[in-house]
Amino acid sequence: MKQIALYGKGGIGKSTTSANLSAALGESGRSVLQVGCDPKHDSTRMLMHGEPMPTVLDLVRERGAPNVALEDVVRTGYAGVRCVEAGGPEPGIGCAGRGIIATFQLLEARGALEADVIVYDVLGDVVCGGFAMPMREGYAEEVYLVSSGELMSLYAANNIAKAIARLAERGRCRCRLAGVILNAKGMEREEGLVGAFAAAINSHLVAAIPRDRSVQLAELHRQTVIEYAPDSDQAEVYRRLAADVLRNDDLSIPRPLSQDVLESLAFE
Amino acid sequence: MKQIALYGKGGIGKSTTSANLSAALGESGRSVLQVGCDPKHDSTRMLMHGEPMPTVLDLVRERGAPNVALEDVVRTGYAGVRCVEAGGPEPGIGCAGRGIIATFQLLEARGALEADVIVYDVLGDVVCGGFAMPMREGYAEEVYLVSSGELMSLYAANNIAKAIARLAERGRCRCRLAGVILNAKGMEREEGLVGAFAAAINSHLVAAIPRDRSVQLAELHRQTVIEYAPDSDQAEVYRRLAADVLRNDDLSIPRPLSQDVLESLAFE
Ligand SMILES: Nc1ncnc2c1ncn2[C@@H]1O[C@H](COP(=O)(O)OP(=O)(O)O)[C@@H](O)[C@H]1O
Ligand SMILES: Nc1ncnc2c1ncn2[C@@H]1O[C@H](COP(=O)(O)OP(=O)(O)O)[C@@H](O)[C@H]1O
Ligand code: SF4
Ligand SMILES: [Mg+2]
Ligand SMILES: [Mg+2]
Repeated sequence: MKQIALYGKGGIGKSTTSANLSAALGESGRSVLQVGCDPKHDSTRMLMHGEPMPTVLDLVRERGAPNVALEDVVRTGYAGVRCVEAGGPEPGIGCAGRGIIATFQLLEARGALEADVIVYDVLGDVVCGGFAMPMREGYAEEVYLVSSGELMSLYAANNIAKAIARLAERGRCRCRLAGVILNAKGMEREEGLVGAFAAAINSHLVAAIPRDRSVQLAELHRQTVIEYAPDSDQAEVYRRLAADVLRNDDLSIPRPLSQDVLESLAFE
Repeated sequence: MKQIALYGKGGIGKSTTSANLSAALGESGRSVLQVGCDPKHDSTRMLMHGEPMPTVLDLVRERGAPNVALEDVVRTGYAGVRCVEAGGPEPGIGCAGRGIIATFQLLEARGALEADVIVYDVLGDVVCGGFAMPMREGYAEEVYLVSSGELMSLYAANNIAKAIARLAERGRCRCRLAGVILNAKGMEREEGLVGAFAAAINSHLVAAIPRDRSVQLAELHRQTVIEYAPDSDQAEVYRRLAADVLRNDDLSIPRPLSQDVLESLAFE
């Protein structure tokens, strides 16, 4: 069983990448569980064709955990991919990561963390509380950082690298950095920049995903690109990513950058 | 004493806007305290001409709160603006909002929350724990949402509106939504869209700040636009914002949007 997590700044393309990765893995015959760990709870939307997903936190709060059955929160979408959304509390109320904690407790208790591949899609703007949990408890052993060339997203990726390094040094988790995925914003020399960043933090660029209109078109139809435009170049990029993820054994403990080094990298 | 908070998605331009607003207020003869409430702790960088700022959380952790003097953490920058950075814990460790909690306790205890205007610059990607504190404890009575026309930043602004509405309904805080500040990304019909969003959440567009190269140029020189290009149009925009903020009495309890309404607004 492979457990991977995609972390990155909000809006950078984690859910789009996760859903297409899961769809490609599903089409290749693997059993996949995608766990949305973002209070936005829209990670699995395109796999579920826009069908509103109940969140674990909402149901646990309404009924109490013992009264939440697995079928209430785990649904099956495109290509047989099983989907679950952690959810989050109302803004301003308690810890935004609480949905993730509730979700892991529930899935563990129901023996639901079983699949050929589990894909955790996790908010990376703050790496604390519940948001650190997919890495900390040894759920996700392989973390992929999703970033563009923008300093803001590299800053977030570098922070996630700090969290991984810290957890690894404490020795209590097997979590490692598996690579950096560029999800392009279309900047000049973006691939060179993100590749340089990946190397600088002791990792490597696993994929360079173009910014492509097919993503928006598929989204309008509430589908992944894999489903909507299976013969497109973009679909092929996601399939290649799935293949690369399956055979990737280049895992490392990251060496996060200082702010100065990060900035000079971004500005040269 | 006016206490205002600028909230918004990470990278949207809160610190740029806050620092220029503070500089304009300082130049107009007001005493200003800018409190950086983002783990990035770079809110006051341009006011401090790039001088590295110690963070309250770092010093409190190193020495213990009783051994942290006000002069250790509050520095005076451009136009006499007093600057302080809350900081945040190492990624992966504890609550990202802890720096803010430590900062408020310290500033309160030292009687430092005194100025004609206090400007809180607060991360808005998650509105929980320490990040909700500037609103909750009645520090900031007027909240400005900083957003572009991108759905991601409107989503974050809408979440902050939810937090304000919730705190207001509990009656224990005087916190109100004071307006929406568009910090342009340069999208088509961006001002119309963000204006429509502001109206929809029972507020109004307070300023439309152009995306402008002077911001980058000033940044390279470690200055605010107010200092670097005082005769530019952009500097004038920030001065007008300062004037508008001082006389703004159009405060409201926001009416946050459902996801569907938000999306149809963003996509029409
Ligand atoms: N490769 C891409 N090309 C074009 N648009 C993209 C691409 N990846 C993501 N997007 C768009 O960016 C937005 C944010 O993506 P999303 O996956 O929801 O981000 P996150 O999950 O990191 O918050 C979505 O509207 C999506 O359509
Ligand atoms: N009006 C603007 N025009 C051009 N660039 C801007 C403008 N506002 C902000 N920026 C740039 O956007 C980046 C993020 O702004 P910042 O104020 O640090 O965001 P935040 O504090 O919300 O994280 C900065 O590099 C800044 O130079
Ligand atoms: S641990 Fe993180 S998510 Fe939870 S309250 Fe603190 S900042 Fe918010
Ligand atoms: Mg997402
Ligand atoms: Mg900032």
